[in-house]
Amino acid sequence: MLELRLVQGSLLKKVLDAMRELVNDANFDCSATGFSLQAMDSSHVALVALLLRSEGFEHYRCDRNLSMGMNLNNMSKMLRCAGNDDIITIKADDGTDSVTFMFESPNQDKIADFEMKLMDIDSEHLGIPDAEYQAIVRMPSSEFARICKDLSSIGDTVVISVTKEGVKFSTAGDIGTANIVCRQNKTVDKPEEATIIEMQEPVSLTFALRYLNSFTKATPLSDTVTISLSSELPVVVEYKIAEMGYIRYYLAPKIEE
Amino acid sequence: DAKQGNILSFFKKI
Repeated sequence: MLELRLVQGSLLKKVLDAMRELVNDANFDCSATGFSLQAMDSSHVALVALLLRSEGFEHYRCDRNLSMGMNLNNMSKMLRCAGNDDIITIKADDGTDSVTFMFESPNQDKIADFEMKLMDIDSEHLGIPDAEYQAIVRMPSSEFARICKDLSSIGDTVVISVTKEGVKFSTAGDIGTANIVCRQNKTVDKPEEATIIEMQEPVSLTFALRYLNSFTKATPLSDTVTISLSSELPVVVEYKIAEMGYIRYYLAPKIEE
Repeated sequence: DAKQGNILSFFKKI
């Protein structure tokens, strides 16, 4: 028996919007720790890892570990029927092939339940080793989204370089080139507007902008984004989900032949 | 031209 009650139901809608461009079908894993997911895009270039910790739910009952295969577009279709202020409860019985999403309006005058068929998904779980990153950049998530969007109108790939001067995003295309440098800036009114660069050593890596633009669909989940870079490793783009967990995207770099 | 890397060459299946 599984029953997860999330008062801030809109958060689940945002989580789905943050993943469904990248991944079609995925297994949601439910355990005492929380509600989690790990999935790669179809070309195995990017990986998304989601964790919503059990403590973040108003009610969390998961009698035994359960893996539920869902089509993210279908799940999103159902969640879009929930009001933004609705409380969402996810329910599943042991051994059934469906999951129920229950939506309750804040004053309890409307209660809806949507039952969705589950799928058998053959997914591979990957071990992500802890790594020391050469550079970690924290910046406003809206600024990162703007940079990725702007650069993708010029080129297909971005070189992200971190030096003691700051973090530089560069691209080149048929019509020309573009460079955007963000310097460390801690002297802001609000901490979420700061750009903070922790650099052990300079690093420069090339990535496909198409994937980074997909990652920025998570912008509504967090005011800030953390970008962790090391040569020879996928970049980690992390959006913290307040009081609940995170959504992390890993993107394999482009490698010079 | 740079070649696109693959996640499976960095992270192993468990």
